[in-house]
Amino acid sequence: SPRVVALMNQKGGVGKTTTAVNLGAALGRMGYRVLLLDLDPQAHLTLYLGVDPEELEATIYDLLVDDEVKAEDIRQNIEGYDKLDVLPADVSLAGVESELADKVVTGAAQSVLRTKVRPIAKEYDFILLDCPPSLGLLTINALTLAKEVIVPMQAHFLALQGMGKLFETITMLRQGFNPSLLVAGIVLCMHEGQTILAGEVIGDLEGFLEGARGTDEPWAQAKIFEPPIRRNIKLAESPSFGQSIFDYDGGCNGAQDYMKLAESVANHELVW
Amino acid sequence: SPRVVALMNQKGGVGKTTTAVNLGAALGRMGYRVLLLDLDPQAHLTLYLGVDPEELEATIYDLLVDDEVKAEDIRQNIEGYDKLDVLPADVSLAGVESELADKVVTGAAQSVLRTKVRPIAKEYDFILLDCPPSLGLLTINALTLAKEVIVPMQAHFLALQGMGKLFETITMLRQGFNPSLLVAGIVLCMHEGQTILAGEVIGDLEGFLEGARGTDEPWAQAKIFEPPIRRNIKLAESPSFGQSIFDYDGGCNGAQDYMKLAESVANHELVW
Ligand SMILES: Nc1ncnc2c1ncn2[C@@H]1O[C@H](COP(=O)(O)OP(=O)(O)OP(=O)(O)O)[C@@H](O)[C@H]1O
Ligand SMILES: Nc1ncnc2c1ncn2[C@@H]1O[C@H](COP(=O)(O)OP(=O)(O)OP(=O)(O)O)[C@@H](O)[C@H]1O
Ligand SMILES: [Mg+2]
Ligand SMILES: [Mg+2]
Repeated sequence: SPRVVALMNQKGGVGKTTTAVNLGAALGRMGYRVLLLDLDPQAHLTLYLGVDPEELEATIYDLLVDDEVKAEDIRQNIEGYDKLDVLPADVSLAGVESELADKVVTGAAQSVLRTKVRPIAKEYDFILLDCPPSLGLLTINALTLAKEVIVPMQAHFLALQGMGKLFETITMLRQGFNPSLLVAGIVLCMHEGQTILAGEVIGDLEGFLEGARGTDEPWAQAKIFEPPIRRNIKLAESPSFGQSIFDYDGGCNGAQDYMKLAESVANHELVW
Repeated sequence: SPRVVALMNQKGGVGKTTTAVNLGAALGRMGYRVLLLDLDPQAHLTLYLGVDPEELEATIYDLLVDDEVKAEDIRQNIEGYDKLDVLPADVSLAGVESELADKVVTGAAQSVLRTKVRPIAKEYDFILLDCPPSLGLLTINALTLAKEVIVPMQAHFLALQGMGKLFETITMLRQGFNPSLLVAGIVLCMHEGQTILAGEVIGDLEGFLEGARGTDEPWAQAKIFEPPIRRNIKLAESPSFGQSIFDYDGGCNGAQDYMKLAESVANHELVW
């Protein structure tokens, strides 16, 4: 059965979408069968891969609010890979919280994505979930479906502040909807390794993770994945061509970093 | 009466908080009386200015949900300025949407901030509102209180995608809660002017804004403010010291850019 990984961080603009697309594409190039889910009403993952949300008849919004709609009805195939598919989003996804409000108390609103993705999950080796910059219902649906969490972040002070709340949310999910949810690790994005700030933030993170080793915290097996993803303007250019970094400029730093990251992620098997 | 400016963009990590703090501090150094509001449950503006949200007895959350709490009860003064105050946030602000859900249909939920800030507004020349990366109730409260909107953004492809939705939201606010709301302009943040991507994005933006000149669109008077704020690691370091860029490193590019931006903003008076 597939590894199901949520790319989550309520801090905005840290590299969640860029990591979901390019880690996914790298795993695809390694021969894994990959499904990407766009759970952000901004539909940036969908746009990044060159899919026009306005031309789609149905998206993840319909999957979540319409009992008749199945995952395979909305699935889009990305050309050039053995099996790289996406469940696309569009702006109407912003309305899902109010649409499902009366189903929150029973837990149906939080687990609808898990129910809808389960029938196609076994076709894949990796399922990556791109989350919006919030801890609302869409992120909760991702954490209910996911088996593991990867946290994209920048080695900046403000980004570090939210980690406590992020880990607290994961602990709460384990109490209710998803008792086996684990944190796989942290991916450093837009990394400027030579700065003092980066060194300090990484020191803080490593100290925190080392302190949890051997405990039963959900992040006891988490690590900072190597390599960090260096800041590289090609990664900001590739979405405007609707291409992953590999199709846009396969030789650049961004492509090298994400390919190595994919190998690290593939090799970091968590123990439940 | 004060200029009331919302720093908003639903795209995450574009420089909203960094701009609210440092534009505010620059206006303060120019002698203006400035009030900053932190409307993000991440409480990043509060943290940036060295205020610890966990030590506060009451924050903007209490202002919004408790009829007894007044703005002056939660106001914090920032030392070193004639008059630079902040209405701080804390994580409990994330609960405000559900707390006020039954007041949405009447419009009370969307206008509570305007009601609560009105009594102290006349003490200030500028009131800056830092918004979270979403178009939910907190941002709507900001747009109901504000007279003008400044959009911090990066000159990146993904950031450009959300402008349509952002402007659509402003148009909708004008139909209901705030008929005189206008877009003052765009601030380019973390700017890397030498990249082709930046040139293309700026070209798109300028074309769009020039096309609206003379129309009755809310962005007919909007411009791209000069100068762009250059990428500068000191701007990412200063929050870890709880200081604005001027107190942290007054001679750096970041301090120069924000001081010049403050002059541009102060001189760009909209006509209603
Ligand atoms: N390594 C990198 N080097 C340069 N630019 C990058 C890099 N990674 C991402 N970017 C750019 O930085 C911006 C933020 O990245 P991205 O949109 O992936 O973050 P996000 O966490 O998904 O944002 P949001 O919180 O809005 O969903 C984008 O414009 C993206 O193109
Ligand atoms: N000009 C700049 N140069 C370098 N780093 C910057 C600059 N402006 C902001 N930053 C850093 O980039 C990150 C994003 O900025 P900031 O937090 O202000 O964005 P935001 O739009 O408020 O994010 P959110 O959507 O999460 O509220 C922060 O870590 C900040 O320190
Ligand atoms: Mg994203
Ligand atoms: Mg912010």
